Amino acid sequence: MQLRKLTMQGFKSFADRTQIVFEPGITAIVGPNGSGKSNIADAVRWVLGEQSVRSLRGAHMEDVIFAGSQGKRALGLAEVSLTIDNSDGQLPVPFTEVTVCRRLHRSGESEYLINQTPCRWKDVVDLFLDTGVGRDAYAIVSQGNVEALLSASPEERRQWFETAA
Amino acid sequence: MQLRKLTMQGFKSFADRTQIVFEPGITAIVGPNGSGKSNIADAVRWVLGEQSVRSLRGAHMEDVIFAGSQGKRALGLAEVSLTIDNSDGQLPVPFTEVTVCRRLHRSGESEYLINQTPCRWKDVVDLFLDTGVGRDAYAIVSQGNVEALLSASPEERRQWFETAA
Amino acid sequence: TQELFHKSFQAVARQFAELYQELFGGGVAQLRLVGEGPDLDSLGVEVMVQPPGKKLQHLDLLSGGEKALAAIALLFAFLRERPAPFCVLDEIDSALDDANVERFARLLQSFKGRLQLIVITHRQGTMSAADALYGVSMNGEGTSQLFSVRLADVPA
Amino acid sequence: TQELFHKSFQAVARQFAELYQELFGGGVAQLRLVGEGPDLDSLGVEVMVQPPGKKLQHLDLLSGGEKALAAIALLFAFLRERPAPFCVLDEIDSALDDANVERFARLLQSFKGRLQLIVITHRQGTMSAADALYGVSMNGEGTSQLFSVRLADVPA
Ligand SMILES: Nc1ncnc2c1ncn2[C@@H]1O[C@H](COP(=O)(O)OP(=O)(O)OP(=O)(O)O)[C@@H](O)[C@H]1O
Ligand SMILES: Nc1ncnc2c1ncn2[C@@H]1O[C@H](COP(=O)(O)OP(=O)(O)OP(=O)(O)O)[C@@H](O)[C@H]1O
Ligand SMILES: [Mg+2]
Ligand SMILES: [Mg+2]
Repeated sequence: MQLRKLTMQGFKSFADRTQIVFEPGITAIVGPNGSGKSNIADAVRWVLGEQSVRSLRGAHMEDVIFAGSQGKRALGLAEVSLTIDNSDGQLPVPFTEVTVCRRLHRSGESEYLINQTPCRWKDVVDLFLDTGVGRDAYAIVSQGNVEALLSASPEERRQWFETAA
Repeated sequence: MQLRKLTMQGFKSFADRTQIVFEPGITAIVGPNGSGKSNIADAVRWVLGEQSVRSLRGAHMEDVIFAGSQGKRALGLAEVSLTIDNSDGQLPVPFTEVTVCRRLHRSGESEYLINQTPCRWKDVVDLFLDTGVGRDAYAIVSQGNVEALLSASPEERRQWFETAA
Repeated sequence: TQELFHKSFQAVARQFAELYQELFGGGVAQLRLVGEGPDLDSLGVEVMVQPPGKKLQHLDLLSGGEKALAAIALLFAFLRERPAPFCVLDEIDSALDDANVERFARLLQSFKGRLQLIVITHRQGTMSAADALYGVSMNGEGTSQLFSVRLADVPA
Repeated sequence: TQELFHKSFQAVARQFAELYQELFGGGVAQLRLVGEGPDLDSLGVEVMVQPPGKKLQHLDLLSGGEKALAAIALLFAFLRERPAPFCVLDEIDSALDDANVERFARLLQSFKGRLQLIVITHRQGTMSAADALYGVSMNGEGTSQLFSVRLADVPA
């Protein structure tokens, strides 16, 4: 399984359709403070099914929809798609390329799609269940959170082992 | 009021007597991770009368006494002195130079001295009361704490204004 | 002391708005009193900031560096209004990008003369603002030692 | 699953000890199971580390950079034992000094074939370890835009 590309539109500060292509090795994301780097990490967390508003740094889920800036009006829809190369068959679907898409309308209505086919939230979570990138895994370390691995309680640490087992 | 010098001995990782002379302008302290920079900030906080073990990053007050390393045995005493130029008379004592000293023995016995004269903890705290460097002022910002100024509760923020008034 | 409180609040709020604009090169920052009043205990202080080009934001939505820089503006607004003789700052620049480190270094220099600043840092931009530089290192015995670095030796 | 748990615990503990020594150039790191057992729910995992030249420490006494580096060793110990296909790391190098940033960059490179790494950073040392570099900036309208930076353009 390899990440191919991430497409964001109306997600946080990415008002316009923006695409990032990932390399097989190390992709570095750089830029000034407040330019939108952590919003990219949030987009990856969100498209994989994240439900906790806190871990997306907002107060309500609607906070992920572009809220407007001095030069642009607020939008009514946030959409993120993640395209994955599945030629090794790690994801339990009969496709060599899988695109997961998540949308949220300002009305509160949310949509999930796997390869353009509407599905439920649970289908997206199940898709990634045994891959180690599920919602609560250590595969996404948010800004300022690296030391949380050390300062977790002994019980919490034990639980990582259980998911790792 | 200007800081002249800080002397540490047996305080945290400063086993040997170490002195740092301060300039009137900006003094920068640099060095590798774990070399002892934040311990210097802790020494300043401690000599001014800090009583909270948490804000000195320890579990017990004895954690400020040099606990030994691979090359040196643990010591039984931590001592920090801060020498201040008081030629402007801001500190309410009749001296142009004031040295505050604090000691802690492993037995738990602690000592305070102002210009070599033993005194109580309260005398040290009273000395700095209206200068803005008292224990809970914003004059010492610990590592990782800068955002605490913003994330404090509205009531906590009001209290800064009261001390500032 | 209510009189004094409100006077000091207004002064710090003005300084905060000014320093924020200086550090961010624009934008808006406000301190607002919330609560019924007039009893001081029932009052709280709200912080609202708007980075240049953006809308007024809830503090949580700010980025790591934007929060750190706004906190620095608030800290120095206090230091302007109620000067402490010295200030110890331990790596408050770690979330800043290189351009903001330069702005922070300029802010430090503008406060020279008002108070003594003792700044712990790993960032070159901050080091080059210093009048004196001390290096700390671990010696072979696992204990800390201090040495003074001549400013001429710092890599540009 | 108790069998599996203990096997996975031993493997991660071994990797943690190894990676810690690699990152710190020495020292000791241990994971220990605490609690009565054998029921998994009654068990917890303790972390003990000893930076080179120092005594075994309580985690609280470690410095900011020592904690971050130890946490990175633990994270990559997990990633070695239970490889995830990719990992997103948001400024986990901000507390590190320049020498430790270099060690971190070498660690990233040693993980290259195992998984995809997406690393958000302000540090030069980490940038130079990358195969591809994306720059993000705010455009005149106050929205984010992305551009790909040719690696040849990164200042050495
Ligand atoms: N009582 C003590 N006796 C001996 N060593 C101690 C004591 N208390 C703390 N230390 C040591 O001091 C070190 C931490 O020092 P400090 O936090 O000042 O580092 P630092 O220079 O600020 O590093 P960083 O750049 O990572 O923040 C720890 O490694 C710890 O072992
Ligand atoms: N829903 C939204 N609509 C518009 N802008 C948003 C929205 N949510 C967040 N933002 C903007 O995104 C910016 C923060 O972006 P982000 O946290 O990604 O910055 P960053 O590049 O990680 O910066 P740093 O280097 O300081 O960590 C904030 O200034 C905020 O205004
Ligand atoms: Mg960020
Ligand atoms: Mg430190």
